[in-house]
Amino acid sequence: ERVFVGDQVIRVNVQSEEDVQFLQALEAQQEWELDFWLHPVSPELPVDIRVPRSSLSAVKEYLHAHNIHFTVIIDNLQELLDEEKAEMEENQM
Amino acid sequence: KERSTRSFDFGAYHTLETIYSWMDTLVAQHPNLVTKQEIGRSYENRPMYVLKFSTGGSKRPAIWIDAGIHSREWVTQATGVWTANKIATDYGRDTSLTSLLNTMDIYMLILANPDGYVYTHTNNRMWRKTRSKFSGSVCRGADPNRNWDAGFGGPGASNNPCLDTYHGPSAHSEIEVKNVVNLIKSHGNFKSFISVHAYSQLLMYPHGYSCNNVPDQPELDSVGKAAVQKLASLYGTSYKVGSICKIIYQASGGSIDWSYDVGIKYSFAFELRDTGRYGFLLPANQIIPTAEETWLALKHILEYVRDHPY
Repeated sequence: ERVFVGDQVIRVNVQSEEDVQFLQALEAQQEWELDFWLHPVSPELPVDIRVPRSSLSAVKEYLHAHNIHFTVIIDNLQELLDEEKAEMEENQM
Repeated sequence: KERSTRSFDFGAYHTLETIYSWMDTLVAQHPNLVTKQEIGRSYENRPMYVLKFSTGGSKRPAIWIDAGIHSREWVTQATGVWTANKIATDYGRDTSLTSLLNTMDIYMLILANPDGYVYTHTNNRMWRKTRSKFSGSVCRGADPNRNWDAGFGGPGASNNPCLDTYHGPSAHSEIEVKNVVNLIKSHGNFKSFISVHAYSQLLMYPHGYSCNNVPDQPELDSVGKAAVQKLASLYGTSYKVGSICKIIYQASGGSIDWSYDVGIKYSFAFELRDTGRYGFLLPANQIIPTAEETWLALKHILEYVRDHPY
């Protein structure tokens, strides 16, 4: 199984059209292998991004550099997946 | 095996095999209302089953509901299971639903992307697309909600097979999409088409490929707003209502754009709830509250469709 150890999901509460544009540029950045759960479209909607562990520091630097505020909503995705899997196995039993 | 729908845990996530097996149980317990029909096979040759709720007649006006076209949106498949059980058990008890089923049929496709769903259980919980292969690319899968013949290949879809919004080589190239198209077209009397996604609390209507209003926009908007008011009455979950293009983003090749353009006026797409902290990893204890509130909105749409024949 693919594992997501250390991957984080961050939420950006978009403030302006300028933020949207910086996030859209981030979306086009394929080498960081970002998984946009909610895409940057307008200042009215938040953006959720799953960031692989290997890209975390680069992405956070990018966001800080453009003064884009974010919060970490899932600190370690694999921990949640492990909990989900354990719960499913328990239910199955 | 689950021996009875009563012992089935609707508040848990299940594998494809368990859900398919549960369908047989549902059919066995409601033989005069529910049938399981195979509408075709997936790319990896898994059967695709619809549950048909019908009290008789031939090609009655019908309502289509699909869930889980994006496989990682697990709360949608789980909500589909709960909803199917709700329809079966409320028939004969709930006057409004009973009157609806006495004149119309409901078709439910709970696992619209079976290969993707299995893949989320076995390999990659974050998988969204189908699992088809394309010559010339190492990447697999097309986004089945960019693959419909509605503005196919336009804005908001990617031509890169390695991206999550890859539209596929041609419209209806994905067999999972083609199977649904074939059923809807051969039936010819669907009056409503509802796709269920997660997450972000939205109720949308066409179009996604264009930001111009559709001719029925005022009516769809008003039905949608009334539906989400009912939804919010249970737990206060707040939904936005609008066209796909205007409330999220321009996206071409979507299912409800296709259904609307082939003449199914009451076409809607749901994005179910998130608690704001989990995204696609919504804890299982949220399944039943999500399904319960969604049912209120769904029922409003179903009743409206019943009361406004066209």
